Amino acid sequence: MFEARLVQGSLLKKVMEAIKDLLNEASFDCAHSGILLQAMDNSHVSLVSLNLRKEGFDKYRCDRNIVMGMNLTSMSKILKCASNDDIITMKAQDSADTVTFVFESPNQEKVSEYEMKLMNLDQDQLGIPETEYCCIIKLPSGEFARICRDLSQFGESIVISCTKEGVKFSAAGDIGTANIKLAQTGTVDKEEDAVIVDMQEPVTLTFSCKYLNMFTKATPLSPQVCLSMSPDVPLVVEYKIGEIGHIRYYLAPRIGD
Amino acid sequence: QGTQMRMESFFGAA
Repeated sequence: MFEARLVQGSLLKKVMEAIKDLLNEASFDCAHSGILLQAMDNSHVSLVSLNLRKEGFDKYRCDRNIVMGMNLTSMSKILKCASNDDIITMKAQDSADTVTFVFESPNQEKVSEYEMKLMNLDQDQLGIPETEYCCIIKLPSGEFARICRDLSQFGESIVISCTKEGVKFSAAGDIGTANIKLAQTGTVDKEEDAVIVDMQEPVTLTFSCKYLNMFTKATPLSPQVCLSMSPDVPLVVEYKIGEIGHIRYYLAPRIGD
Repeated sequence: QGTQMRMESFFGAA
């Protein structure tokens, strides 16, 4: 028996919005410690890694490890039927071919149940090595989304350049060029408003705008985003998911001319 | 604007 109950059901709705444009389907690996999902987009340019710890749920039970292959378009349709203040429970029998979503209104007056067929997915799992990154940049997630959106007007790529002075985002195309520099902030009232740059070595890498913009669908999950970069390795874009876990997007760089 | 690399170039099979 697998059962995971989340009083703050809106978090699950936001997680779905954050992955459904990038992935058509994905396996949810449910284990005693929590739920993991790792999947590449169709083009294998990016990878999504989602981690929801058991401690973050209001009730969590997983007697045996189960892998639930889900069509994310279908799952998204179902989660759209949940109100933002609904309590969401996911449950499945040990060797079931369906998963059930239960939505309870806060006053328990309305209870909706949706059963969805599971899929057998044969997805390639990649081993993500532990990496010490040269540059770790924390910035407000809304600011990052704004920068990606604004620079998308200029070209297909965004160059992210991190030095000890701060971080620079640039794009170039037919209409001209754009450069946005963010300096490390001094003291701020709220920690989430800060721009913090932790740099060992300066790094400059080029990434696809299209994917960066898809990652920013996770913005409602967290006021802050963390970018980790090292030369010639994928960028990591991480959003915390409340007290439950995190979503990490890995994006392979564009290399050469 | 460069060659788009793929994830397999960096991360091997688990």
